Amino acid sequence: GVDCGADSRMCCRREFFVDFKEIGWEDWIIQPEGYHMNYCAGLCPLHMAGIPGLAASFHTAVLNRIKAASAAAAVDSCCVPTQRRPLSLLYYDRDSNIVKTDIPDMIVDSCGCT
Amino acid sequence: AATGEWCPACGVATLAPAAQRDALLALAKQSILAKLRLPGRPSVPQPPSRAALLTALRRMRAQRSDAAATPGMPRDGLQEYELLSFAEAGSSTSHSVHLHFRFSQEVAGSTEIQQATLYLFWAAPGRGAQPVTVRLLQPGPAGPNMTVASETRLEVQRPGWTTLDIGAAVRSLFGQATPRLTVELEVPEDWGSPLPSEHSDSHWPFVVAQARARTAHRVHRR
Repeated sequence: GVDCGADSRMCCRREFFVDFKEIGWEDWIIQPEGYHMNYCAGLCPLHMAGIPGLAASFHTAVLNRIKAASAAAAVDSCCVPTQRRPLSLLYYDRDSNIVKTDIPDMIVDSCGCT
Repeated sequence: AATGEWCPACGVATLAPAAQRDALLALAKQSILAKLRLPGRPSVPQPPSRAALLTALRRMRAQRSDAAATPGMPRDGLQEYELLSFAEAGSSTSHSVHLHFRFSQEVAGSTEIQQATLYLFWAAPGRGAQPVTVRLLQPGPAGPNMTVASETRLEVQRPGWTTLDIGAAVRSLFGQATPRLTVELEVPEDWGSPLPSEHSDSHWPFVVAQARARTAHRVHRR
């Protein structure tokens, strides 16, 4: 996958960190200190459909260009997460118990076009 | 699922930077609360003492290294939970002590208990073995009267930790509207208080439970 730069237009992963202190949640979430809420953004022209990030092989790109040229589909594909991992949380519930859990698929590691 | 020309991810990009940030923060909060099945952020709790917490975490880690499975890691995609519940002191007499453990309905209603262990630390028991009876009490199905879920007799020889498997009791508790477990300790009259003083000691009683998200019934096809 590709991480977004300042002027990225194509499908990439944009990093976004939610600091629990900043949103006033540090009193009930013990760990971690924040949430890496990365997300996918950017354009997915038709010839990039099915490419897991921009670093796909030359052959895949050529095949997709042929597909695009055939105009089999008229709608652009979507820039979506292709790899995700869980967010581990240690927090106090409302009875002051301590709960540890892994919420699956909460952190986006890479993005690609559908 | 793209509708028309727009992908869901494109919506965020069309907002102004400040609005975009607010939208993402709101989304993050909503997403975390929804995944934890919480209606809102819990109000500021009364956390247990740091010493009690550290001791409990150390003992949890020791128990985990003994077990074959690694809790907390989702197998078969089901979310797993580890719960650490510290006792609240209840009424006591010269020969009995009551401890209460409360579990949140959010977790209790959506998970099933895999394992639960009660940790009790005996303060100086005096000379010789002391007989202790540990009773697990639950609210009865018909009303507030407590019923005995299990009873265990122990001989306490020296100060130290005792662990009791209370999985069955906590499991049945999690199906109830008010998931509250009471532990009654019956001790010899001349022992005094068998437990350390509340919140001032690193040996305060606690329960460690492992739970897993409930699954809807699966339909198998051939």
